[in-house]
Amino acid sequence: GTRIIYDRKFLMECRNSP
Amino acid sequence: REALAAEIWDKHPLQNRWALWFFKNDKSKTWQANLRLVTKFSTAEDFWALYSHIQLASKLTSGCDYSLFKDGIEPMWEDNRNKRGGRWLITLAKQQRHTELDRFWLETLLCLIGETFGPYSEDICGAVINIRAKGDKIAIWTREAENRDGVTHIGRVYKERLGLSHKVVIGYQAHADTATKSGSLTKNKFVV
Repeated sequence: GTRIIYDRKFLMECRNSP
Repeated sequence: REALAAEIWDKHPLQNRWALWFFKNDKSKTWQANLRLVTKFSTAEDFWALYSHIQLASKLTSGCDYSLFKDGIEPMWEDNRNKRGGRWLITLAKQQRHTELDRFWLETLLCLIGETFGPYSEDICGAVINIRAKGDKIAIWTREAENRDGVTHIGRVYKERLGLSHKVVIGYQAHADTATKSGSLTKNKFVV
């Protein structure tokens, strides 16, 4: 199946989202 | 019910559910009694909520460890999904606790939860950070030491993500060799 891959940039953006 | 749905759908699910463990060295207790499961998470947002809530690794006292493992794998060699595996080991000099330790550990966590190693992310079991007076250590654990392609791919990508120079060599050690070592050094099965 598909694998959920998040790059560093995306994960860092999740940190800052409200 | 709508609020619950919003909460679920606004979060970004991870490929795996992860468990954070904390080890605090208390010599009056057994090794296993000193190991505690902190919590589990399975979204990017829940990871950050946890990360911002706990102490930075550099603030822990000597003898403590954090471990992040896939749900269902215990952070010890004896677990069936670890025992044939090994670890890419990063050993830090004492002064790096104040300069690089927290950055390296966060980068390690992001590599794991983001499934940075592509198809070889299947080989990942978890990661461990040991806070020690003589020098801190960070390691990524994989499940099968004989899987040369997967192990070396993971090592190359990991080294690049940490921003280590080409001159720095990191080694992969099989848990079986670490468990039966006679001296203080375990031989490297692979290096990158």
